[in-house]
Amino acid sequence: TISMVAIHSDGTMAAGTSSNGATHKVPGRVGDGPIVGSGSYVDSDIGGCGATGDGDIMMRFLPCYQAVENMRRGLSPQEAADDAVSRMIKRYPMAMTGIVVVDNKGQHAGAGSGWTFTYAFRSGDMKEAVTVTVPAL
Amino acid sequence: SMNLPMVINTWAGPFTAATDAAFEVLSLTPHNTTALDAVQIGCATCERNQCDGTVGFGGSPDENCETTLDALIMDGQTLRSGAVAGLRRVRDAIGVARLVHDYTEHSLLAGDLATRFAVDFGGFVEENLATTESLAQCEAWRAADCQPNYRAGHIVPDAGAQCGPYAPWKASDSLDNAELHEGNSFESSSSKRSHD
Repeated sequence: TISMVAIHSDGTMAAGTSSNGATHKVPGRVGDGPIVGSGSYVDSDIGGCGATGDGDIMMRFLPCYQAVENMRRGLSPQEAADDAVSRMIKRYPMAMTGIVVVDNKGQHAGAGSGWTFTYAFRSGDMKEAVTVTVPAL
Repeated sequence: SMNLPMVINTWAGPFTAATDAAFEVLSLTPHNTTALDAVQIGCATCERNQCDGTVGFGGSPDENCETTLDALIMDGQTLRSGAVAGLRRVRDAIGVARLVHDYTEHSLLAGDLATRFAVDFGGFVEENLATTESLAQCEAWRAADCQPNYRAGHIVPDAGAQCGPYAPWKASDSLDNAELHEGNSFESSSSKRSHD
């Protein structure tokens, strides 16, 4: 799954997700990718979020909606991401999750569980994308 | 004062081609490109490149060996969104999601009727989303008695050991041959688990 957040130089934001889902799924199964607040979520007043992982679990927690709302309540991107992931692994300790969170000023963080999650970003005058590795919670 | 524009996305490696594609349109043509455009271009890049096999055509085949696609796009200014789920036979899933966003009041179209919308309204071309690799992946799974398997609950035959077709277990069914599959083989072995 790719889940992406973009911030225009004018401050407007958008988010999106694209996935072919889980391998060997039951035909008809839909994952978290197209679910607003699960695959991704964005509010230009606050920030945005993208997610990947065990979609059948993650879509029950709307982790991206949770992360953006966490930032609305004053949490930093890292605190917001950690909280959203912690809510999932509290109930599903084995869940593989990864979310990337960015506020509307470009401050970003990631959190994940069950694997070593990575994310990429590029901003300002950077010449190429930079990768960030996120230790599992 | 802020380090903008900015693009950020899940994963690294082949996914950075999507990061760069989205960033460059925002950076090089800011007056002609929106954040929504950048996200669409970034995700479409991954769909075309198939990234690590979890995006786009030719990956993650279902039990019947078919690849279907899910995509979502959301505008942070309006909080409008468009999405497709279980999209069949159309490669550009994020493009169809953008059409849902731009030209309907809905949030999510699914399955064959999402395909019909893409073809009739957007002029998208229907094509087989399977590849030699995805078909081989599916055949290997079948050769391994369809293991691991997402089926769960009391079903016959035992999805923990056999391929289907499956049906709910009934009291009148025989209890011989370990036909009850109460667990989920994906949960029992994280190394075999798939993901979105």
